[in-house]
Amino acid sequence: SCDKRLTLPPSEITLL
Amino acid sequence: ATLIRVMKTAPTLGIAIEGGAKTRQPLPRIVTIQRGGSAHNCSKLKVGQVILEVNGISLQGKEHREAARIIAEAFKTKEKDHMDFLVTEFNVSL
Repeated sequence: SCDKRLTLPPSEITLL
Repeated sequence: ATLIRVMKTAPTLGIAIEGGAKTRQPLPRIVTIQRGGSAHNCSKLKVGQVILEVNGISLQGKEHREAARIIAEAFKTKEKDHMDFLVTEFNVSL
């Protein structure tokens, strides 16, 4: 699952 | 996991979150806590905590914007003067 996570895009950041 | 109650003591919640389904960070993680916000005033939420649920609504499988909307609406609603966060210190491996 480590490889899979590395291929996933980084997430955006939202201020709430 | 830990249940944390955040009272709405300031006009803003004052947290920044990163993560959501289909990203490297599968659940929203707190990356910033703003001074003077309700989260800072409550002093129980910490940077690095992963948010599992908000007011009983699971964020698992929710994409970033959906999760952010759920948190924002829970803060905006006038029905409650607080919000309940279920958080964990660790990344839940999904």
